[in-house]
Amino acid sequence: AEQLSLAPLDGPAQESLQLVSELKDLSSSCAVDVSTVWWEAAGSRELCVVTACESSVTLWKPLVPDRWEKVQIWQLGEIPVIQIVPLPDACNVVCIALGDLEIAEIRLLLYSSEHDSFKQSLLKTGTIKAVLGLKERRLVSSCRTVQEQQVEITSLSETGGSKDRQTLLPPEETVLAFAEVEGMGEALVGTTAANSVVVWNLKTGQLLRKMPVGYSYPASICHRAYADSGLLFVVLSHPHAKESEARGNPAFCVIAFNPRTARSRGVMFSSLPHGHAGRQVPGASGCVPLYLEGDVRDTLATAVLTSGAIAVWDLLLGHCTALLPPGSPGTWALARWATAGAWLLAGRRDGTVCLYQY
Amino acid sequence: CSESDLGPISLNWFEELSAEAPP
Repeated sequence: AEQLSLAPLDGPAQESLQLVSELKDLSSSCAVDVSTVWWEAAGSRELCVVTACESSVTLWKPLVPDRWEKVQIWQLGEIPVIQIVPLPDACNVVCIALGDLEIAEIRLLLYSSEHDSFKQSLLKTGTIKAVLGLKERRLVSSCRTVQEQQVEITSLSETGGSKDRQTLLPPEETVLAFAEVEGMGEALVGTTAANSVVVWNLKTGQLLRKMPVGYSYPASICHRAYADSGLLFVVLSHPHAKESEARGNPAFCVIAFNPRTARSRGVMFSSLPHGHAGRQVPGASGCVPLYLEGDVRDTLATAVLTSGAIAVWDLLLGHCTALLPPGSPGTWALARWATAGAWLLAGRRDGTVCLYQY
Repeated sequence: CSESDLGPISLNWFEELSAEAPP
C-alpha cells in the first residue's frame, strides 16, 4: 500500500487517504460510475466493486492481497448506462440507471441461483428525474409526465422483479433528489426544482411538509438527512453555486429545519479547499461550477472539483480533511464512498478505479 | 439552533405532522 502525501489543507484535522488497490479494466476506457455491492457465493459474502461504462457493467471480487478479479460482465443494450444506484443492504443485486440526458430505464443485474446464471431485468421505464436505493431492497423514484409526477417506492423481489409498489403523494414541483433520514426510518426527504425540501411518511405515503431552502442556497441537492432533537438536519450540495464572498466557496452545507414551523437555519458550511475553486471562465460573470459531482456517507462528503482534484470533508468539522491532487495519468472523474467500510472509490478519466482507505 | 431562530420545536413532529396531513 502506498501512502499518499496530501496537499496542505486549511483547518486543524488532516486525515489520510491510503491507496489500497487499483482496478484497471483494459477493455474499457469510459468509466461512468463506480460503487460497491455485497455479493454472496459459495457461502462467502464479500463486499465487491461494481464499475460501469456506457455499454457494460463489471462485478469485481476481492482477491488477497489487494488484487481484484472480474466475476461477471453484463452487456447492456443501446441505451447508455449513466448511473449505478447503490442499494444499501441488498446482496447479489446491482441496480443501474440508463438513459441519455435523463434516466429512461432502471434495470437490475443479478445472479439467478434457480438458473445458475447471471441475468438482467427491466424494473422501470419513463422520464425518471431522480432515483435512490433504500434499505430493505427498496427503490424510490420520481417520474414525470406532461400532466403529473409520480413518486413511487418499489420493493425488489429475489428474482429481479418488483414485489410491491407504493405511491407517495407528489409535491407540485419536480423532485430532483431523495435522501433517507437517519434516526427516523419511516421518513424520507427530497429536494425539488423550486428549491424546497419535502418530507414524506414512507409508511403511509403522506407528504408531510414542504419547506423552502431559501435564496441563499440555490439549486440545492439533498444527500443525507438526520433527525435529532426535534429537528431535521439536511446535507445539501450546490453543484452550480456561485462563489460567494460571504460564505467562501460552499460545496456542502448542513441546514437545520424545524419541520413544525418549516423554518430553517444553516448550521455548517463545508467550503472548497484553498486554490481549488471553480475554473475562471473568461467573460463569465457567475454560475461557474464549483465542483462536478459528489457523494455523502454518514458525516463524510467527497467531490470531484473542477480543478481535477478529489476533496473529502468532515461535515461535523465543516472543513476539508483530505485532498487527492489531479496528478497523472489523468484527472479524477468520479468520487464515491463504498456502501460499507471506510473506502473511497476514485475513478480516473482513463477508466482506472483506485480504492483508498480513509 | 434555538427556538428563537426556528420556532417551537417538537420531538414528536413526525407523528404530529402524520396525524395532521391528508391521508
